[in-house]
Amino acid sequence: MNIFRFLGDMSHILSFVILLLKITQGKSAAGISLRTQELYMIVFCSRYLDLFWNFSSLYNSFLKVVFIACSSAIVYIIRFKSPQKDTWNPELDNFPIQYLIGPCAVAGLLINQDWTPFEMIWAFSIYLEAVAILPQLFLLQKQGEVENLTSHYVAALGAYRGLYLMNWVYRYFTEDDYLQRIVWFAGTVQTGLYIDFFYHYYQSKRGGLSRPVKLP
Amino acid sequence: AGRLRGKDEL
Repeated sequence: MNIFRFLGDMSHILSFVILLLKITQGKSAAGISLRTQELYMIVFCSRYLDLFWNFSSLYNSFLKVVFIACSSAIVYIIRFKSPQKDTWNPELDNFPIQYLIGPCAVAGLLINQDWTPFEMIWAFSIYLEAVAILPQLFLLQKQGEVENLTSHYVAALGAYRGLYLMNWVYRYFTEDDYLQRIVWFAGTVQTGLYIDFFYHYYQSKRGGLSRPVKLP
Repeated sequence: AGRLRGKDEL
């Protein structure tokens, strides 16, 4: 465990807290992509199958359960709970996620670490997480403006991935047998997707005013 | 390391 990874996990938890607060207190899922939340639920449910046989630490296992529970709760609330479910706009949030799931599944089958079923599913979840934010970014693009809390949510997610990149660099230089090409590649792609958002997020927050984040 | 195969990250 190193500080980058710890802060990365805390930032990931923060993103869940922000989103859960927004949809439960704000009673609205406007501006939140249910598609992205569904992809995250698939990512965590598939990646953490090893909960039952891989025990690395209590911290690890506890957060796996937390991430599965939170992502499932978010999907449930936006899909089924009133009044949030009425604030979700299927016309706007209509990114064809099958075009993300399909290629990731093929990639998981072809490029993985060990050719066992779990390794294929695990690799699938790594690739899927890299692109899971796309429906959300498309939704924000369509809306042009980003609601304040939503912008903090996406920023927290971006920070989590950026900190994980630093964690991999740190581990690469401090551990001798640390090699995770799949994770490094997918994580770099994923962090790249946030760069554009961060630029607009920074522009809008720079003035210190809470001007809404404007995407072109 | 063994079964974990480096999957000690979330």
